[in-house]
Amino acid sequence: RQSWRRASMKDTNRRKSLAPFHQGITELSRSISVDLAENKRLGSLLLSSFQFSVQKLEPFLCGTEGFSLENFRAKASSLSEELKHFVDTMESNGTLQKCFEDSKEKISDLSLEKSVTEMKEYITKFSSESETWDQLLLHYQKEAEEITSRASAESKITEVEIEPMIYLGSSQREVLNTKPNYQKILQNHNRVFDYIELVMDELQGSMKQLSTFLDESTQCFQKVSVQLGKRSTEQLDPSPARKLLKLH
Amino acid sequence: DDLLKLIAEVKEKRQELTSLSAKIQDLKEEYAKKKEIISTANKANEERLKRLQLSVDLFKDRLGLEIRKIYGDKLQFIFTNIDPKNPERPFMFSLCLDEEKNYQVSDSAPHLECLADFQEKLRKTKNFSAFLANVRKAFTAVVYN
Amino acid sequence: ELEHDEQEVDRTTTISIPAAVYVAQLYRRI
Repeated sequence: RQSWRRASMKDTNRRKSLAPFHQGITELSRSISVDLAENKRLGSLLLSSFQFSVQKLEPFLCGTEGFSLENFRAKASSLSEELKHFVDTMESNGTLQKCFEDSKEKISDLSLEKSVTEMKEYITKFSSESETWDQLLLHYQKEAEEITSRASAESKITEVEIEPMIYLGSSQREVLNTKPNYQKILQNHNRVFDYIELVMDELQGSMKQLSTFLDESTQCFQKVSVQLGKRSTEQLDPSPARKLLKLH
Repeated sequence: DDLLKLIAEVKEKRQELTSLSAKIQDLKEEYAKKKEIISTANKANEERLKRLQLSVDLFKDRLGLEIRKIYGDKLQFIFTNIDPKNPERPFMFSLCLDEEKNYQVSDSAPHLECLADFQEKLRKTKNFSAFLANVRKAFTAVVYN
Repeated sequence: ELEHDEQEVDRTTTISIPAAVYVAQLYRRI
């Protein structure tokens, strides 16, 4: 519509639009290799933008009074070095990387969504499998009932090989379903057994120490006993019984 | 004269009295010293006997054997802890020296046939502990038979 | 009394103590 055209709007109401990119500027982006990582490309863009600015500024300043080209180029070169160092620092501390982090968060969200979808698929698959098993079980139960009713009608004793499952009447099925999970119970007991093992190890250590102490004490007592025995034997009379008998 | 004589006698008696008093004093001191010595000796003897009795009691308890000196210059050996049903039951025999100063065993209760053999072995070997060990074994065999 | 005490000490020294010593030594030998 005409009312939508930018040319028909008055100055203050004129819709602002972006200025077109200068061709030189777009060339800067294109000259940076896409094989580099994103943060490195951004760093290169910053440096090449500065150099481009310096190049564009130089001819304008050449005509001004007091302008020294050598000084200008020297300053531009040192500034370029500083900027390069600054860009390297930003690259190494991850500042440049943060500019791209939004997109990465989106990528991790995507992978989470993918896992959730997979889980839903598995759940659906297992549910349908479980239904199939239930149907199979019902089918076998019906067959079992048919066989038992047929057998009583025929009144013939025939040996029928029945799967153990068919022995299960409804009451037995209940009992089996409420069978405790022995594996889990054993696993729960494992912790207790671990503690018991620790305690037993401690006990064993203590008993060994006690046994060593007992041996050492016994040896010590034996030594002392032998020493005392030797001392007392030295003072013994050769025939105390006779002396005793002779004593009035 | 009579008076003079009496006076002399009295003087003499007085001197005698003094010397007797001195003697009595000496005797008292001697008595006190001896009493002190005897008391010390008594205490020492008691102490020694007490210690000896302790060791005798220990042996008696550990060996299950009591040794007594009895009338007629005999030694009596009394064993206990032989009968498991009655540990206090005593098993005994006597030992003395004959005219030739050899060991002679007698009066065993209960009677042991082999006691005479043990006596001969003791006379030859003079090994008292083996002799007593054999007697104990013999008494034990009597109980178990 | 003193004589009696002296005799008592003598008896202990010459008979009782030696007898106890011999008994103890006999036990030790056994």
